[in-house]
Amino acid sequence: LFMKELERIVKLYEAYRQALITEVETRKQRQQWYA
Amino acid sequence: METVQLRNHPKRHLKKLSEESLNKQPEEVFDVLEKLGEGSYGSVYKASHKETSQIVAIKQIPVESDLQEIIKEISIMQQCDSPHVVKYYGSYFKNTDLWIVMEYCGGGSVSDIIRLRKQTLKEDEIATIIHSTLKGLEYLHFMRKIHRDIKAGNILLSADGNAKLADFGVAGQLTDTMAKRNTVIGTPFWMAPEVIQEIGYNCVADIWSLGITAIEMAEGKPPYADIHPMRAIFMIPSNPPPTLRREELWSKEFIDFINQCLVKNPEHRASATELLQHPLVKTAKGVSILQHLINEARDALMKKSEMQHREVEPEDDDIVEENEVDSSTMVQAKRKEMNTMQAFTTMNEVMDNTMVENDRLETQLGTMLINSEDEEETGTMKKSNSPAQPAKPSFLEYFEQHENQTSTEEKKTSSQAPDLSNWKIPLNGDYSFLKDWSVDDIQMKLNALDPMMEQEIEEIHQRYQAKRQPILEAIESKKRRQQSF
Repeated sequence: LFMKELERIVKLYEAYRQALITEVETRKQRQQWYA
Repeated sequence: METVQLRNHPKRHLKKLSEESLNKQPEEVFDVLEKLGEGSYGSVYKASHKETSQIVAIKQIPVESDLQEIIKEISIMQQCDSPHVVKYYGSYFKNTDLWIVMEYCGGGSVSDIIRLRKQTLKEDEIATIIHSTLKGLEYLHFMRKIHRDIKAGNILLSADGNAKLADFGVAGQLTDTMAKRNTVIGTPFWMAPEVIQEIGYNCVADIWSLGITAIEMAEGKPPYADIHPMRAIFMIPSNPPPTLRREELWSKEFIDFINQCLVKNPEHRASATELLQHPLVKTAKGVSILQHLINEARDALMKKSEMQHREVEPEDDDIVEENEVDSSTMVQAKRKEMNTMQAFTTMNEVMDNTMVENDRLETQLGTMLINSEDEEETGTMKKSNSPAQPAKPSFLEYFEQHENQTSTEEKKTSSQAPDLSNWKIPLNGDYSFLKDWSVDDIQMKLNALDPMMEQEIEEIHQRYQAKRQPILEAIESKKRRQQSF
């Protein structure tokens, strides 16, 4: 159960991390395109 | 009952401590010479056995520590008799400490050698170390024991260069009724996929760890060492087996050896006996090629100690005394000595075959213990957290140490960091609100993600611990009544 709970949290954070990274990348690309 | 087993050679060798010796005060039997380092749950000292003049290592552990762990370590060492497993001579209770007397390994650990020389190992050196490590593993596995924490920090070298397995704090015993264990234990980066997945594992889990250790010796750190261990433990089972970063630098035998160890399916992974027949191991050179490593590490250690001694040597003697008693600098200096038993391995950034010391990038790679085995039907090996020290498994200590290490860095940016107590990550997967944030905001949230995750994990752990505690306490008190050394 403890491991399952850990896995759930890590996956949740992983998805959020990916979303944050993607957003930063998108902004960078957009900036480059405008430049 | 232990008996005197002193060989009648001109130079007598200590094999076990006699009943008579064990009934004396330890200071009457040993001269404690110097502190070697901090172990996983206490300090380790170098000492001389007065009767035989043999040098031994003494681990001093506060009795309030997790006694079950210690009893397990003693029990495993006691049952082993191999030149490739650190020997156990006996134990004493002294005031509030338990003294465990064991074999002294003059070469220090392989990770100490790498760290002190600031250089990773060459292929022939690695092959020689692997050769004797495999002999130790073959013996251990033959005895139906799993080490569960094989890494360079737990492979010690004798003064002549023979590798010996050490630190059995998390080792386990396989029995016929329990051929596969399912407890997540070990050090995250060295852990086999099946151990992480809790699908049951056996002796070949150590072989995976040996493969990771081979990479560690070659590159200075294990794969994924740069990423958060909690992320790593979910990447190890899902990613293909790790490989050397630059395979072109290594022989095909070495690459193949690592491939043989790092087979994800444990049923297809080679055993220690099989790997002893591998060309890399068969053609390994003698231990004499390790002598220069041991000497260089010893010189580096002496130089370091001298420098540290000079740094802390003030003009006034009174201040020296003050430092010795109260200064963490002194403890730190000692920690850098060759630990006979150590809990954490410090790795530095590696460039090819040369290690560049970079304190900022240091990673403390500690042993991880997730599920404690509360009760097993065999009763041979049980794992529980002592009621005296209930709350923290090693992986949480890892987080704390890691945080402490980077705290200076983090403090610099803490004024900008988001308030973790009020900020939660979205559970519904809708991240559209990110569009309203600035890049700086997003970057800040990214930086704060790992500490947040650790905090949540700690909270969950506390919750589970609170539920388990009464059961553990009952088991503990029952076991304490039964245990005797």
